[in-house]
Amino acid sequence: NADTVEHDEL
Amino acid sequence: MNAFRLAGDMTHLLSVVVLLLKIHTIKSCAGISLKTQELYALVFAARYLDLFIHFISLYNTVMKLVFLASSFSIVWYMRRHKIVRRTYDKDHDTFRHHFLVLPCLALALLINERFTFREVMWAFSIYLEAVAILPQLVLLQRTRNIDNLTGQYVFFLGAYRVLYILNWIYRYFTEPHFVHWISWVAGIVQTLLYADFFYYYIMSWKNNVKLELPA
Repeated sequence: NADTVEHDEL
Repeated sequence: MNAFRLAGDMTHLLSVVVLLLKIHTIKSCAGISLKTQELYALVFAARYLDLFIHFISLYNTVMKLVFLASSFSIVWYMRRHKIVRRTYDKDHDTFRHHFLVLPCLALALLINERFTFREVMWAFSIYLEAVAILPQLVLLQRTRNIDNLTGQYVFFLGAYRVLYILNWIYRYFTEPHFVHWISWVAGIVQTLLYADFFYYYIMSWKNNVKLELPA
């Protein structure tokens, strides 16, 4: 999804 | 998830366990900065806004819940618990931590990955985490007898930051699209703040003497 930034860290 | 990231998360978790051990078992928060703990509670609240909206993994969700619950309960213990709060060194914990919050918020409004509420809050949490250790480091400098658990707590927190940098270097070379320069710059600043502490911590460990930071 181009509208969300992936933050997979804590 | 690579080994550096997992090791980083585990040292972060370990730091929280050490602090809870001190507070819950020994019923003491001597040498611990309430200001830093309040900032961490704010950091996690701002960063994990997507907790129930954006699912990444069970591991991720559980860890977020652990960090949220532990940070707020530590603040509760230090403020409200009738035995623990008496051990709080209020007179030396004088860092004006409120003055860190607004500049971080302003910076997040200016520099973010996307100008949305969640992304601004995410950037805010990254900037605030970078400086949240400052009141704790100032308090340590003013503490005559730094006990082992307090020293270990700060050491594990710093180790977590170092391991996260190694994790980013690893991810940079293995994941072509992994570029989060906001967290990198803030993370490097945050880690550098520990440099002085690390030096004295390792020296005290090497020479087998009690940890003391020069004022």
